[in-house]
Amino acid sequence: MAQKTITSFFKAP
Amino acid sequence: MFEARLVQGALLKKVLESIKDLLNEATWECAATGISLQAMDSSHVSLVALNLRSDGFDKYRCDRNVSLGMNLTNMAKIMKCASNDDVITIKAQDDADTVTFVFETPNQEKISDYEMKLMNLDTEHLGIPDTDYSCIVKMPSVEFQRICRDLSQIGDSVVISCTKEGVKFSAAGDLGTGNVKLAQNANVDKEEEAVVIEMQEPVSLTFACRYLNSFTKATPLAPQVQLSMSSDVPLVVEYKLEDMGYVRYYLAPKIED
Repeated sequence: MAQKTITSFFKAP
Repeated sequence: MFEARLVQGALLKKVLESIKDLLNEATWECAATGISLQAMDSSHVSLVALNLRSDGFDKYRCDRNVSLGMNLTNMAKIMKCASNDDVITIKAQDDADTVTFVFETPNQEKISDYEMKLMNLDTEHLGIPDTDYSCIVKMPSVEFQRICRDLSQIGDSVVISCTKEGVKFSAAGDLGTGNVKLAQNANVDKEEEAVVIEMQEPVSLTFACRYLNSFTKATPLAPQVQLSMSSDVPLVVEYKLEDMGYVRYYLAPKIED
């Protein structure tokens, strides 16, 4: 399985 | 001028313990409404967001917003110098390059102050979208800690599966497999022992044990923990601080290659 990162869900405004 | 005084200083020590595993450094954003912090771990897999409301402090003054960038390892060294029953005050001048921690014994007979250098951290604040989660599980925080610890003996990942009947935690590895099922149980003597599930639709998600175990460092902060899950979005693990705010952790799921 591959680990996703938080930045692929939450973006800097 | 920023000044925040907390009679229950142990709370601040516990908050720091709950984040220092994941974060080497972070910026404490101080405003009139309170102190907040948002930071990702160095791998950008998890995110910590905490809030300590100003009305939860015994004295709180914040004339203008200040950002206090701190090395959390160093802050933890200083916090270790405070006893659990000490009153803790955090002070900083506007535009200061240091922060001062004052520890007072309850009888005021011993007063210690420690000044720590601040850091200029280039932190990006991420927007966390409002989400209607498919499943929200509330359970004893000690139970969650125990399950994460036990299953990390079995494998690197935990699958959390939630239906309206209960929540199941599963791990698999070279030695075999392990499953822990908790049934919904709201009829308990003590509210903090309840397992409560609010489910819109069932979910099953996979997460790295390592991060879940780090999150459980917050266990001393709250008797209950809340897990919020939806398919293909980060898990939220929330510890509510009584009359004060919260520590929330977000963890990106693992997905099929």
